[in-house]
Amino acid sequence: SLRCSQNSNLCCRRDYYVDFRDIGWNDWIIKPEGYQINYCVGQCPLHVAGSPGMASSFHTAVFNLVKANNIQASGHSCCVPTRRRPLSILYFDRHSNIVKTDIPDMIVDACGCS
Amino acid sequence: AAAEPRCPTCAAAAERRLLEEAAKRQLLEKLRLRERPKLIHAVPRAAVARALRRLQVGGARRGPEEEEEEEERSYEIISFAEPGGSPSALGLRFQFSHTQDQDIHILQAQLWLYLRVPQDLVTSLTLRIFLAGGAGEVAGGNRTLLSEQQLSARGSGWHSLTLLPTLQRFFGGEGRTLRLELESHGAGGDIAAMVNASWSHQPFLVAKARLREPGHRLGKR
Repeated sequence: SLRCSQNSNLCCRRDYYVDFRDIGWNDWIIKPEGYQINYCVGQCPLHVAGSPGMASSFHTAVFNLVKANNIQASGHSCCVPTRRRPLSILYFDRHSNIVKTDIPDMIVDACGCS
Repeated sequence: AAAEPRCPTCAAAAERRLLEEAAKRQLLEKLRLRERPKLIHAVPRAAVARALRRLQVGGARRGPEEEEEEEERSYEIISFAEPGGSPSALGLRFQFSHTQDQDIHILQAQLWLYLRVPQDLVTSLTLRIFLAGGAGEVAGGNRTLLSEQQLSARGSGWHSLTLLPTLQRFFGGEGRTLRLELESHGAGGDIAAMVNASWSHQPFLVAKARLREPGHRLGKR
């Protein structure tokens, strides 16, 4: 997947790090000190529909469907997360118990066109 | 946030505020919290560090079979004891907050006690651990014997006691306040005196639990 840069408006992953001190939550979240709230943004013109999919065959399949069904070129697919990972977190609950858990699918690692 | 022409940096500040609000919402939603916890009392950093060391020791890696149960969430919880109400036995109270519809399965549970024992003395105790009943239960009220364990201590130090499997019943019910009572027998001395002598090392419970969210379809792969 592409990380967003200035000279492309194609579907990409925009990185953003939230520091828990900046939002005043570092008193109850023990670890980590913040996390990447990345998100997907950008255009998905038809010729990139399904890329970078899980496998190049996925892109080919989607592209053939587009041609076979003569979908209007104006159509667009969506720029969505294609791979995410968990966030391990250690925090105090309201009874000052310490809780450690993994939050699944919390961090966007890669984006792609649906 | 469209950047106003006269203030290009406003867009960055607006984006930052937007993302910070999104991060707060996402964290609370994923942790199933309605709002951020307001801590009732601060836990001494030394106690946190000490308890976390126990968590690392006890927190076994997940086995391959557990990877399959990814749909369930595994939690590790450290709960610091508040003094209980029983004069004769050592009364410990732990507060938990879990919603009724969560199906909690306790995998491991240890109670850690710091016993203050004179340096040159080797003491041997027979400890009985009870699950005390409803609110304000006095010693000897309706209690369930969780376990009876031998404990020998040479000098002061930390000792762990296993609390399964009866504790599962507490978490399976509506319990939110766990009351334990410890009584000691034998020539080794009084457990309440040994533990209360150093409340700076307050007892704590380390539990490893697996939690199934309500209405969760468990896909066996």
